[in-house]
Amino acid sequence: RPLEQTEIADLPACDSLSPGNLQLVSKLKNPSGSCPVDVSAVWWEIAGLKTPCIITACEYVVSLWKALDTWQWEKINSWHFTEVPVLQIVPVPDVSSLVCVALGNLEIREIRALLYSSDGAHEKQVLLGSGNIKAVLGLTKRRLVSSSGTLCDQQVEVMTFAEDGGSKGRQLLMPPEETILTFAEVQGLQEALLGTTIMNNIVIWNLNSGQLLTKMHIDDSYQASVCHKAYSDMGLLFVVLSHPCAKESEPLGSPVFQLIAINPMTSLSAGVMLYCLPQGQAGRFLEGDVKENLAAAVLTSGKIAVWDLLLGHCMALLPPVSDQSWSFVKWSGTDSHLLAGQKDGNIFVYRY
Amino acid sequence: CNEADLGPISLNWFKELSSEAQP
Repeated sequence: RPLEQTEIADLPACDSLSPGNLQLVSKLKNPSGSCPVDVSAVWWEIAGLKTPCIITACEYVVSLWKALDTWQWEKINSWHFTEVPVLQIVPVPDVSSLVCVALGNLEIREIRALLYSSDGAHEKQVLLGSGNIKAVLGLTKRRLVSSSGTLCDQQVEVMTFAEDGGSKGRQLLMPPEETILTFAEVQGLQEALLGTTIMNNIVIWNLNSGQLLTKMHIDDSYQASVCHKAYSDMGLLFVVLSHPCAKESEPLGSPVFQLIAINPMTSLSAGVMLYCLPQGQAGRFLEGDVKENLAAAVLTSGKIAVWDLLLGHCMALLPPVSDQSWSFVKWSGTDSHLLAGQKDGNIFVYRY
Repeated sequence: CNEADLGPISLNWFKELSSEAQP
């Protein structure tokens, strides 16, 4: 077995108040040394078979890990970067054997597609875009949306992937007159794309026509809200936001996520649910991920909290393991696992 | 939330907004 492999770790200690529903199944020990920044679970074709894999990103190295039978991980490829560090992994749904990464310092300067085939014939990076990139998201149907430029010349572009990872086509969307912070697909409306802006507006595009359909202001109680999930139901648009700037002294507790309903016809919105920490728990949202009805967040306290968005309850609180605060968390795109990373490079895989 | 607070709702809001928006 290669040296760069993982071990099966003991279950981390959970206090009696927060056993939650998280069960540790595997630990991936990343020996790469540099600062870990992100993790993602993807499908990769290895020896002709689609295999669940984990992608880890450190500042200058992105690694591909293949699952072995015993919940251990074998590193099968690394992509190295020398000039610009990696900021985030950008998984693209409906695409296997390809992952995108955003590189930059404080802001994204480049987006690259990373490819590798187990025959070793196709290991490469493809530069997809460069410049002053503000936001990027992988979309269903092999697409990637990004916004770039300054306010005066902001460009919102959807790229479709060819099989070799290159660009098959590019389409421009009408830019709003304010900087876009995040994108989200709208479940239930395949051709709709949602964006949140720096002015606390939500914008909706028609991905077929490129039209900017509407701009809707949301409550100013929380600035710079980030959209993690959006779905259309019964004529309303439901949006799950996180509030990195929320104060911990809110009377209702500490809202980490919020579900709001918006009527796109009138632009009127109403709060549906606040997802707060249990009483006695402190912490603000640092970063997080939402998949289906589950939301996970790394908190300023160093813990990870998981909410069931339908029940509205915090379902699990995961304390730091070995006194190492959590630094990032992602739901697996290949199964119902939670991937949690620490600053020392360890990635823990939990079954929920 | 109270639907009355959000004004008249259309199940086809995406289609309607697409037909009204600038091409």
